[in-house]
Amino acid sequence: MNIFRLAGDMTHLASVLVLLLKIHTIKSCAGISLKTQELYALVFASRYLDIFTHYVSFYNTVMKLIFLGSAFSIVWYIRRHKLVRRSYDKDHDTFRHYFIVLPCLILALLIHEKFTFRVVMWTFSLYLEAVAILPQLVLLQRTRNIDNLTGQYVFLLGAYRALYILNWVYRYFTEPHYVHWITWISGLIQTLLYADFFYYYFQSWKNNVKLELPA
Amino acid sequence: SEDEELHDEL
Repeated sequence: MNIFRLAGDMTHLASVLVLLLKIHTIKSCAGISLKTQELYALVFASRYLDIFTHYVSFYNTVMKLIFLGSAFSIVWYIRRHKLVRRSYDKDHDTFRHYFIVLPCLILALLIHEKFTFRVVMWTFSLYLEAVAILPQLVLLQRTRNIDNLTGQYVFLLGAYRALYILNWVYRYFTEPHYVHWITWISGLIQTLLYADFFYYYFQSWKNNVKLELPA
Repeated sequence: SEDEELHDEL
């Protein structure tokens, strides 16, 4: 564990807590894409299959349980909770996310480090996570007034993977043979997808104006 | 092993 990875995990945890705070306290999911939440639930389900068979550390197990539990409860809230579901903008959350699941699965079957069920599913989760934010970014372009919590949620979610890139750089220089191109390229693409969001988020913060993404 | 090293991250 290094400071970049810990900072990344804490940033990821913070993004989940911000979203849960928004949904649980003000019972609203305005501006939040259910499709991105469903994709993330699938990311964690396919990445943490070995949560009980491959013990890494107490920290690792606890964090996996938090990410799994929060992802599925957020999907449940938006789908089932009578108050929350009312604020779900289903007319604008129209990204056909099923069309990105299959290509990620096929790509994982073609490009992976080892052809075992565990590694292929893990690789699938990496490819899927790289594009999981797309429905959310599309929805933000269609959402007029993005509230602060939603903006913070997306920012933290993007920032966590950027910190993971620093972690990979650190591990590359400190651990011999630590080379994982699939992880690195997926993580880089994932972070680059946030580039214009980061730009507009920074502009809104600097000029102290409402966050708006041009359509 | 390679596997463990990969999967020690979240």
